[in-house]
Amino acid sequence: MGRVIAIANQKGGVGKTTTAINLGAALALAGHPTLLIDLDPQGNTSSGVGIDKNHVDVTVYQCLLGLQPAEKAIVPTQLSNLYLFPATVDLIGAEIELVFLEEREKRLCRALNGVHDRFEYVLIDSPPSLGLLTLNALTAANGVLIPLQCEFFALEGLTQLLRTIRRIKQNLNPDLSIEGVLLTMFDVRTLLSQQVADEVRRHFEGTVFTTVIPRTVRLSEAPSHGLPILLYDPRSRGAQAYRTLAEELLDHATQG
Amino acid sequence: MGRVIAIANQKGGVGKTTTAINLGAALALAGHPTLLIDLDPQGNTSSGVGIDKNHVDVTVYQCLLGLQPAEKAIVPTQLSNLYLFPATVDLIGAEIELVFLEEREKRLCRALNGVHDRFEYVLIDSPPSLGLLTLNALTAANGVLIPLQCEFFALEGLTQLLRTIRRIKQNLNPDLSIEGVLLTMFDVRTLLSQQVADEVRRHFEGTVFTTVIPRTVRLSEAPSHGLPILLYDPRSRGAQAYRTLAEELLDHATQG
Ligand SMILES: Nc1ncnc2c1ncn2[C@@H]1O[C@H](COP(=O)(O)OP(=O)(O)OP(=O)(O)O)[C@@H](O)[C@H]1O
Ligand SMILES: Nc1ncnc2c1ncn2[C@@H]1O[C@H](COP(=O)(O)OP(=O)(O)OP(=O)(O)O)[C@@H](O)[C@H]1O
Ligand SMILES: [Mg+2]
Ligand SMILES: [Mg+2]
Repeated sequence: MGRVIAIANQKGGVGKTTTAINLGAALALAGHPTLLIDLDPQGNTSSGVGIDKNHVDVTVYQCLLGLQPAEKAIVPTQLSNLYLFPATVDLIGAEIELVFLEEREKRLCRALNGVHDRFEYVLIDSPPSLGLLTLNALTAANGVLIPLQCEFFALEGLTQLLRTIRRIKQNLNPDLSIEGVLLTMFDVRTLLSQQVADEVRRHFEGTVFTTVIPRTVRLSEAPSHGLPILLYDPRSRGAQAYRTLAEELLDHATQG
Repeated sequence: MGRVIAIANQKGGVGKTTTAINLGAALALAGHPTLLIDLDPQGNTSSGVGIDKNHVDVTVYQCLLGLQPAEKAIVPTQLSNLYLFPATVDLIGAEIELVFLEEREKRLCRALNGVHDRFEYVLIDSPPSLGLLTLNALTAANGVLIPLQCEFFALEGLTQLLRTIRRIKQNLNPDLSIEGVLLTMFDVRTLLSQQVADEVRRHFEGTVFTTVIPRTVRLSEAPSHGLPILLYDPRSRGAQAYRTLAEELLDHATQG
């Protein structure tokens, strides 16, 4: 039974999609069958791994509404151990439509039943909000990985996010735990990055990944080629950082 | 009667808040009374201008639900011509609660009745989604300013955003027009920035602001001091860029 990890933070542009794609690729290249779920209507994870969203048969949206089984929605990617549950534009309407459904927070959890036996890891890329799509991700997950950009505004939303995680854990998903806080876009040249990193490590002692993702141009170029950084530029600092993150995550699992 | 401009893009982290704060400050310093409305539950605009969100009497949320008049929610900032309609955590619940209200997209428009006569410009900072809060901003606005980060993923969401703007214009707000697309976080050292900028100018001929906001560390440092860049470092490239943007906006208005 695979470990389901929601990659979530309602602050926008902090590296959720970049982490989903590249951590997923690193786990797959290390031999662990991994499923990426794109729960963001923008579908950046889908295009970041080179999938054409206009030629998708069954979408996450149809599975959330129970119209199609999840197996039918899963497509292969360029990496043999990496699969994708693609998002499409119809997901935009889902936030409002889900409000009226029964067990609206558990739709993803139900859709995944039976699917996660095929994978060792399932990574869910969520949209930048605390709406019903992100609540579905948190309800279906065993752990939450919180990417945190090393900038001032990124600190602000953390309390709200942690409060939401606690609420989901109490009411909907007692299994939910924090996998860790991941510092992203760390810029060695600025004092601000160091200050934010120090503050986060002080507040979240013990839950911050040792691996820090540096701000590098190669990471922001890779998606325009539809490739994870590990295929686009395997020797880059970005690729190395995500490999190290995958190793750290695998260590967590063995320590239990 | 002031001009109401929604600053919107569902892609996260593209510079919506940074543009609201600093364009607002530049307009205010040029002598134009300006109101900033923080419609994002994260409340980054509020803290970016140094307002303590825990000591706010009346919030945007109460005004959206019609519980309080907007005049009571408006607070002064460090700049004499710049005022703020602060956001607070209770705004998180608004997205779901608004779904059940009548005229749910027009709540902000109604709350602003009579308020915008006091201001020449009203800038609305929206959250990174196309949910009911952003729809309220688009329904209350005369124009939409679209900040666009010069990166690959930022291009992806544009078609969805333009489709939503067209829908609002047809069904809810015939006045709505595109004020312009603003290129942000432009990094002269990378090819990617130049490629994205060229592609945007080709697609959106005539609606892209001539002013381009450069990626500068000073811009990301300013909010940690609760100050717009024009007060934090008035001679910086970021301050100069937002002054030029304000002039360009004012020119638009005189040309009509
Ligand atoms: N470490 C990094 N170095 C440089 N650029 C990065 C890095 N991580 C992400 N980026 C770029 O920064 C932008 C934001 O990252 P990304 O889209 O992954 O964030 P997100 O949290 O998924 O955004 P959203 O909130 O819109 O879903 C993207 O253009 C991405 O390519
Ligand atoms: N031109 C710039 N140069 C450098 N950093 C910038 C620039 N503009 C914004 N930033 C920083 O980038 C981050 C994202 O910007 P900002 O928060 O304004 O975007 P946003 O679109 O409002 O994000 P969200 O989608 O979460 O509301 C912030 O940490 C901000 O300080
Ligand atoms: Mg994303
Ligand atoms: Mg913002």
